[in-house]
Order: sequence, then C-alpha cells, then structure tokens
Amino acid sequence: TSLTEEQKRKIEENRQKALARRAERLAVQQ
Amino acid sequence: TNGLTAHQSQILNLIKSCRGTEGMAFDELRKRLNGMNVNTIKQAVEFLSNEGHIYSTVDDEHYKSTDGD
Repeated sequence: TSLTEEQKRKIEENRQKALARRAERLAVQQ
Repeated sequence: TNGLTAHQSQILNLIKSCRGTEGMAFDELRKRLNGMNVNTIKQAVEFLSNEGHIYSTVDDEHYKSTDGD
C-alpha cells in the first residue's frame, strides 16, 4: 500500500518528535 | 546493556526488524510474541515510545524504530 503525502508528513513528524525524546532522555542520563 | 528489560528489548528488536513503510502493526507484534500478555506488550510499547526508541506511523497501532534507519 502506498501512503498519501499527508500520511508521510505525519510519520516524519512523529519520527522527529521521537528522535527529540530520545536525545532528551540520553541527555538526562549523562 | 541499553537499560531496557528483556521484554522491552525483544519488542524493540521485532519493531526494528520490520522494514515496511507503515512499520509493525500491534496485532503482528502480538502474534510474533505468542503468549506474551497483551498489557505487558502495551506497557513496553508505551515505554519505548516515551523513551523515543519507537514512534507511531499511520495510526496509534503501527510503530517504527528510530534506531538504525
């Protein structure tokens, strides 16, 4: 199944938010 | 270690192994983890999401990993 542009945009947005959370957690651990 | 429990690691590895654009569906995860309690899976998924290891894709029941792509 191919995704719509809107779905792709949303997925990328979620990925960026997750990467930001990951970076935040790693910073806290140090 | 990566600070994850055995269950969390197992679930993260399954999600990582899924290469599709929509990621892994919760139902698929549940099937692959044959016998694991659904609430245990849900809690691990929530933890992994909060920690930024995974994110939801087309809806809240499909996940991809932020690591290694």
